[in-house]
This record gives sequence, structure tokens and C-alpha cells, in this order.
Amino acid sequence: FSGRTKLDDELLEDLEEILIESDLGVDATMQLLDDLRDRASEIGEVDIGALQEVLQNEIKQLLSNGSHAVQPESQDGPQVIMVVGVNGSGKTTSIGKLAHQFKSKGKSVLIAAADTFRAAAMEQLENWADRANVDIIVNRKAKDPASVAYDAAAAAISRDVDVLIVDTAGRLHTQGNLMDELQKIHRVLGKQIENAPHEVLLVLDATTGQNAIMQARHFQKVVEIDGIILAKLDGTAKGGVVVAINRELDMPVKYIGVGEGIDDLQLFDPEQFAEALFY
Amino acid sequence: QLSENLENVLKKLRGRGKLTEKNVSDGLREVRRALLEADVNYKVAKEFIASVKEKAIGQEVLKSITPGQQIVKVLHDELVDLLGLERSELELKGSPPHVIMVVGLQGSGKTTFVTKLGKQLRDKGRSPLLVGADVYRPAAKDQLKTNGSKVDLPVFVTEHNRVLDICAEAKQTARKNHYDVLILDTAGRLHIDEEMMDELSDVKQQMQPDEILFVADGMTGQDAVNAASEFLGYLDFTGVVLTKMDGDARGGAALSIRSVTGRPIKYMSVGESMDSLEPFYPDRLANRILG
Ligand SMILES: Nc1nc2c(ncn2[C@@H]2O[C@H](COP(=O)(O)OP(=O)(O)OP(=O)(O)O)[C@@H](O)[C@H]2O)c(=O)[nH]1
Ligand SMILES: Nc1nc2c(ncn2[C@@H]2O[C@H](COP(=O)(O)OP(=O)(O)OP(=O)(O)O)[C@@H](O)[C@H]2O)c(=O)[nH]1
Ligand SMILES: [Mg+2]
Ligand SMILES: [Mg+2]
Repeated sequence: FSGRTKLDDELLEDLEEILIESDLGVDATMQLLDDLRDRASEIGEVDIGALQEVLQNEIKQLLSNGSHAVQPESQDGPQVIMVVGVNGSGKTTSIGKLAHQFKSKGKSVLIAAADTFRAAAMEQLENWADRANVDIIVNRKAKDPASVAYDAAAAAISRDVDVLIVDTAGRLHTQGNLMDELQKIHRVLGKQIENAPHEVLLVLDATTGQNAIMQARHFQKVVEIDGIILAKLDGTAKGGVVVAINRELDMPVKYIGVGEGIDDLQLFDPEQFAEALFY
Repeated sequence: QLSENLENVLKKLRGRGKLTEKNVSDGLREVRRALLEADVNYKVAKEFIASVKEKAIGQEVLKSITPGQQIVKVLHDELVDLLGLERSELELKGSPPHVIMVVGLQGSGKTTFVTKLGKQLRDKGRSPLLVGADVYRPAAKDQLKTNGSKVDLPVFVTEHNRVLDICAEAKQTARKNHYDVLILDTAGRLHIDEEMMDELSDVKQQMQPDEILFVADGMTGQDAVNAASEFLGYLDFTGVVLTKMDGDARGGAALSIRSVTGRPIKYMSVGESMDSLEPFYPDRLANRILG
């Protein structure tokens, strides 16, 4: 006999466990398994390997909705990238990595230290600017992040840089006044440079569970999010919550953070990501 | 306190006499969903539901409430029980200087917590010294120094980057200046990074801490069990701190961590300011997890 099994409850439960433990969440998991059940009844008898492949493909499709790189050449004037997200997700580190990537592609890069709140946030970003060998706009006396954004935009224009990357303080999406502050920074950038920020990237910690969906929803309401940087994917967390986020908000993952070094930023690969969910 | 949906579903369960297996299975199916949506680990949720089921079946249905509500009562009590019935305090035994080691994954909130804990201990009459043992993160020492000066606490940092020496020198400084508690801020690290985990084991061995606190981000998902069990394996930590609980994360990671390590949750960090540190209340968290 060929060792094949029908799509029975035990098999579905195994698949359910894999998907839930990857942080896909109950809704997305149920949806995928329902689709699978319908498919399987057409295919007839199946083995778990084949089913896994169907799921992987489904997930890969769900995640292939956006261009996964940020294109600096599409702008005539500085391309402005604003980086946002909750506390400790990996924003400042990701900016260091991004700056290095653009720089090594021959772009001129300017970083704005618009986190005027957290202890040693400016020093931390200065260190990254130094390592990436790019300039940084920082004002130790500034209390208002929008003022740093303003100065940075002005500098970006006068120095004719290709890319301006703006770091912001971590904030919980439940803090209304801080979300307003983010909107203000966004506005200030737009007033200085047409259509700025051209890219707003939400940094999500790959170890975060279903709350990442709330984060995406709320941040999307205050600033239009163009894409996600999924950081800390070098750990054991799978980051499956981006599948749910994509389904609901059509928000693509653009980059993944895979370590604390300056080179540890990769372009998001939906196929690789989908496969890794099943390891 | 339960979410609308869960409440309604459970209210619908009817019955007389004893709670039947069907009553309980139907009710618990919804509860399992709520737990998973609250980020409780899959296997932990499964085990937990099984133990609740066992407790609930055959119970006499109480007169004043529906079987559904009774299941909820069993569930809630089991959850509080698992989360830790007793308030668990910091245990600093023996002679000073006491050592508290703070560890966890990257960005979980350790440096901030170290400062808050120092402030609390100082306000209770102790004399803490914060120790900057993170030699990797850019500006980590600056961050701790700035935090320390904000709350008027002494911070020990060195020019060099040898972690074990930093800890040893800090202890000497504590003895010399009569600080009675050392709080060690360590670098965030992955539980699968053997070299970095060994570093923590070495620090533990050298410093013989009274407490080792595992600081976990309150919004952690299914992965909470992996990091927690690895850190437990290397360090046999004595307590857990949940951070960023001022957000709207349900906090199911707490149940997962507690369930796989058996260690008490000692603190909840509820904000960025230096006085947002609370003791842990199991029934408050139980309500939050259940939605
Ligand atoms: N392993 C790993 N660690 C990372 C990654 N990205 C960031 N980190 C670490 O996560 C921690 C937090 O990173 P930050 O860049 O300070 O995060 P942030 O979002 O700027 O934090 P706040 O500004 O405080 O909100 C640091 O210890 C980083 O080294 C990653 O991809 N992998
Ligand atoms: N809202 C909120 N933010 C917090 C809380 N605890 C820490 N933070 C913030 O989370 C971010 C990370 O905190 P850190 O103390 O730097 O975290 P860490 O674990 O020391 O990070 P690494 O040393 O890089 O591993 C900072 O922006 C803190 O202000 C909390 O309870 N609530
Ligand atoms: Mg930052
Ligand atoms: Mg730290």
C-alpha cells in the first residue's frame, strides 16, 4: 500500500498545530485549512507532504502582493523613508542596516534622529550612522521630533541626498497622543518635500503574536504604511502573523531582519518564508 | 469580563443536574479559541483545556448560574491557580551585596526594568547599584547611565568590554561603597545563540545571584515557550517579568511561560516611565487573557 492517508481529523490537527504555532492565528489557519479541505476532496487521497505543499503555495501567494524592495531611483529629489513601530521592535537597528544597503548601492544617505525621547536613542543611531558611513541630523536639545524631521528634510534638500531615513521613537498603538505625534512628523515631512514620506515602514518583532495585527491596523490609520520590516527572524519565531496582516490590510513585508549586524537585512522572499513555516 | 462572543456562546449552554461531557466540550472549544487568540501556546492551551475539562465534568450544576457560566468559573479558577495564587516577592537572602541578574531576548525591556527595579528597591530603603553588563548594543552604557541619573541611582560601567570583569569589579565597588544590591543589566540575546547563553551561565556561576529574572515582552506569541525553556535550561531563573503590559496585548505568553517553567511572575511593567512597575496580580491577568 502507498502509505497515503485521507484528509482526516488527525492530519488536519497536525497541520493546524504547525500553523498556529507559527503565529498565523486562528482565523487565517481556519481559512487555509477550510480551503485545503475543499481542495483535498477533489484530489482524493493525499499524503501530508502534498498537503503541506498546497498550503505553502497558498501562503506564498498571499504574501506576494507587493514589490519587496524600496526603490530609491523612483524619486526626483530625496526619497524619504519613515520608520515606525512599537517599542523595542528593531527600528533603529533596521535603519542602520538600510542605510548601509543604500550606501553600498552608491546612494547618498542621510539619517534623521527623530527619537527625541528615549535615553541614548540619538547616541545609538549615531553609532549606526558611523558604521554605515552616512551623515546624521541630530539635535540633542530638541524636544519635538517634528522639528528634527523638519531640519532633516531641509538638509536632505540642500545636500541633495538620494535617501533620507527618519527614525522615530517606539510607541504603543494604544497611546493616542503618541500616534498624533507620528501624524505630525508625517505632515511636516510632506510640507517640506513633495509626497514625503515616500515610504513608511512598520517594523514588527517576529516574536510578537496576534497583537501585531492590532499594531498594523492602528499604525495604518495614522500614517499610510507601505510595508513591513519583520525583524528578529533569526530567532525561532516564525512571524506567521504577517499572513493575517496581509490578508486583512494588504500590507506587504518588504524586508526581514536576521541578526544584529549591519548586513543582517534581507529582501523578503515569500517562497522561502512559506517553506520555513513548516520546518 | 469575558469577551462578548465567548460570554454569549457559553450562556447558551443549557442543562440540569450535572455538567455533561457535551456541555463541557462545546464550551471549551470556544475557550480554546479565545486562549489561542490571546497568544497562549498551542500545546499549553491543549493541556490546560484538558485539565479544566476533567475538573468540570460531573460537577453538580450550581443553582444560580448556567452550565456555561459554571465552566467559566472552573476555567477562571484554574487559570488563576496556574498563573500563581500567591504574590511572589523578590528573595534576597544571605549577606549583601545581593545580586539580581536580568536577562531576556532583544528589546524585551530589560534595561528599562533594571532602572525601575532599582528605583523601587531604593524607595524601600535599599542601596542599589545598577551594572551595565551589556557590552554589545550601541550606546547601551549611555542608556543605563542616563536612566540612572533620571532616578538618581548610581550606575557602574567600565571602559573595557569584558563582561565577567565588569561584574567582578562592580561587586568590589559595591562592597567598598556599601551598596547592598547589584542589579545586572545584560545584553538581549537569542536562546539559540550558544555562545551568548554560555556567557550568562558564566556570569551566574561567578556572581551567584539571589534572583535571576527573565524579562519577556508581554506581546510575545507562540515562541514564548521556546525562549523561556531554553533560558530556564541554562540559568534556572527564579522569576519572570512581563513588559509593555500597558498596551492591548492579551498576554497569553504569561500562561505559556508559567506553564513550561513553573517560575513565578514577579512584576508587570506597564509603561516607559520609571515608576510604571507593578506587582503581579494573577486574577487581573486571567481576566485579560480570557478577553
Ligand atoms: N537577533 C536580532 N536582534 C535584533 C534585530 N533587529 C534588532 N535587534 C535587536 O533588538 C534590540 C532592539 O533594537 P532597536 O533597534 O533598539 O529597536 P527600536 O525599535 O529602535 O527600539 P525603541 O527605539 O526603543 O522603540 C537591540 O538589541 C537590537 O540589536 C534582528 O533582526 N535580529
Ligand atoms: N510602553 C512600554 N514600553 C516599554 C516598557 N518597558 C520597556 N519599554 C520600552 O521598550 C523599549 C526597549 O526597552 P529596553 O529597556 O531598551 O529593552 P532591552 O531589553 O534592554 O533591549 P536590549 O538591551 O536591546 O535587548 C524602549 O523603548 C523602552 O522605553 C513598558 O512596560 N511599556
Ligand atoms: Mg529606536
Ligand atoms: Mg538593554
